[in-house]
Amino acid sequence: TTRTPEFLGIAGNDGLFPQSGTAGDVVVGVLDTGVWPESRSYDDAGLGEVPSWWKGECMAGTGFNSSACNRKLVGARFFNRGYEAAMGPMDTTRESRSPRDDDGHGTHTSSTAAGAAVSGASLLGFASGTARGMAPRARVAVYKVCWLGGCFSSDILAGMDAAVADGCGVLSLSLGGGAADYARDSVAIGAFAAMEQNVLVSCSAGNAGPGTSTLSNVAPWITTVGAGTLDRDFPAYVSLGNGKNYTGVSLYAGKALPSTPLPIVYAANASNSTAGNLCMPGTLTPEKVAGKIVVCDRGVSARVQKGFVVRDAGGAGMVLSNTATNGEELVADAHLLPAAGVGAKEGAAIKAYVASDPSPTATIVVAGTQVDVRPSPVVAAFSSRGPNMLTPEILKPDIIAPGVNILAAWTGKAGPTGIAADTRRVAFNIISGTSMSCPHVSGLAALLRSAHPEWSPAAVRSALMTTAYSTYAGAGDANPLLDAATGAPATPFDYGAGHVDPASAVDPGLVYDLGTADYVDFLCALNYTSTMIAAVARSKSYGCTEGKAYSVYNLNYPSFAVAYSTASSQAAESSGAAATTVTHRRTLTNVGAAGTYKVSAAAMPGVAVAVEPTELAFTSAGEKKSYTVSFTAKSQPSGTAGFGRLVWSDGKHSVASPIAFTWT
Amino acid sequence: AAEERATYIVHMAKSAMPAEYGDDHGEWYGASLRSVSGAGKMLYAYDTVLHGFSARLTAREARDMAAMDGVLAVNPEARYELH
Repeated sequence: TTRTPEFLGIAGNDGLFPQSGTAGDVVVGVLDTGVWPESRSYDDAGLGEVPSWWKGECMAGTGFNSSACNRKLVGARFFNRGYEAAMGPMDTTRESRSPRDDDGHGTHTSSTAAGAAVSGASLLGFASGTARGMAPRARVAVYKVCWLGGCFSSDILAGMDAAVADGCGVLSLSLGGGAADYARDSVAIGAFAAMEQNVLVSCSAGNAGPGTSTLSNVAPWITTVGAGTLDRDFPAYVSLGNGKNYTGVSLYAGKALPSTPLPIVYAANASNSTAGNLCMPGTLTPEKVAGKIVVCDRGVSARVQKGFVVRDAGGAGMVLSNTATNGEELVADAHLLPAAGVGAKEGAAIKAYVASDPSPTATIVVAGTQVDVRPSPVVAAFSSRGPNMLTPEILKPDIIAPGVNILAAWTGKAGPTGIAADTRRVAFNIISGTSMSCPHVSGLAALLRSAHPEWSPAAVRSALMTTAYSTYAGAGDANPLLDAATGAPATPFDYGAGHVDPASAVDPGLVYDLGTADYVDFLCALNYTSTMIAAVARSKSYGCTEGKAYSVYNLNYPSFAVAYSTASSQAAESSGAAATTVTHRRTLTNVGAAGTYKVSAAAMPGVAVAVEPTELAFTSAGEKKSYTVSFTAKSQPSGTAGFGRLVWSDGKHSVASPIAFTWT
Repeated sequence: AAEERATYIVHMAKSAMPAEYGDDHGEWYGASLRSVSGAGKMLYAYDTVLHGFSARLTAREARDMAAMDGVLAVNPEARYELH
């Protein structure tokens, strides 16, 4: 990617992550739509021999030779049986029965995680620079489990089975399904076994935001990644006949519109459809849009498809307006006609002008790439949000990472919009989604595993979480990260522990470690039967101890979620209790030098926080110390939510955890 | 409709494998599949992230499979989407 290494503070900082010998040689396994091996992002110049423990393969198939792999792309497999059993034989004119990426998504995510540095990268001149993965010296192995018709769980499990057996140290899955219980969620089941075999699994949180409880991949043994913006934009200006100017976003790189304003029309008034405002295929009346700029609303169909609909109807340009749901989020698309995406407020103002002026006119000026944009990061409107609907006592997402307008490598089989009519071919493309933020974290996890091969997957995730930031630099708590959907401050339900900060994560001081037995205890706390536990944990040797009191609150998670029940709090108080207290137990492991850590804790008004002990003195690396934290509150109306923060500090390291309170 | 087949993920308890199969889980999985379905087609056998297999079964065959000794769970296949 371009810009994110600088934004994350890891550009030119290879010294930050010393690769400790071959144990530091990490393979990132990417389960996605495959790979375009000819991309320069898979150059292997300067990489040593493939480690001897690596068991991956380069599977030949349609249009893909086994010689396509090298010391960077060390493995490529494809899994199509589930897909073809469910959907019938694939259309080989559109899909390759091989690891070849016909879509672009898998090339984008795998190169984001660990692509080699490629100078002079850009999308039609936009976002130019040196594109490189988060872990440019890590290896990549791709497991094609997603096809044009979707990603089927029998294929995903086969891909995960192979990836772990091959020796991947990190798995990256930018895909999700409905919120099935852990015992019925194939990704959660595969990830449990991966974790047990010392593999970190990083997954996208989903793009169903900004609605609440819209997360995917919430299993506590998975690192769940939301999306935020970068300090880069692609501004475009919509100038109206009334002299007003509105700023939007555009990646249009073709012939500019004439400087003389053109007529502008709202799609709803140029259509014979009741949903004409959405610029869906076949809904625009050509004679009403020919030569004009058309205002369309986002929703239902893909943003890029709307551009084609306007172009095919003879429109000269498009203004694509956000709805209230997307708020002021500006996601850029490589439209084939002059187009600008605008926020909800700007869109409303433009539509009001069009409705009020008898001969409304406008023009669109594309301004190219702008960096050092502030404020950034902002939580992406589309990024799925908590609370965690499966287990409210586990705060998700874990962290956010760059996921808006990310440039990375692309397939040679599809154009930048991915629409069949787009015959352009590009080496790099700019797309958005938690699919893009997930591989950022996968690559950063590979960097950390390379620097600290002794760290467990949970320790790596803990380091990324407790060093994440949730306020703008140097602004202290007064300036929390903003939410693009509202323009208001975001919360831990939006960003989890905050935005990833890899330069700090490499030296976190203390970590919250977790192993298989801890997660089995967690499942016991959820009252899983031994059969359900065996299905998730692949073995009947794990079980719950009769009579033992299990609590989700004892899972040694690097963040806190306190789920009060309004009814039980009220019942307790009506029988004389002063308030309700929930107690969490945590254990910190020292991964740094000796030091004495003191705790500070803050919570929403009405909640008292008591930590015991308030000081932890570590004398050696690997030493573990435990503490309890009690949250005491009177009952609140159902639906109430609030937040807090708990930090252990030795003056050099800040081991920070968000706290979320809910009453239901 | 009763004969319509769909893909199911079958989780097996490795510890319950009969001794006669030795170390060959694949054979045990195959025999288990054949015992409930003459026409069921195995898609994959898994051994690293789960013990079991995926196969095309009718709903009745899936129920029969779930009732078999050594079977921990029979989950219908799900479709996931790219984010």
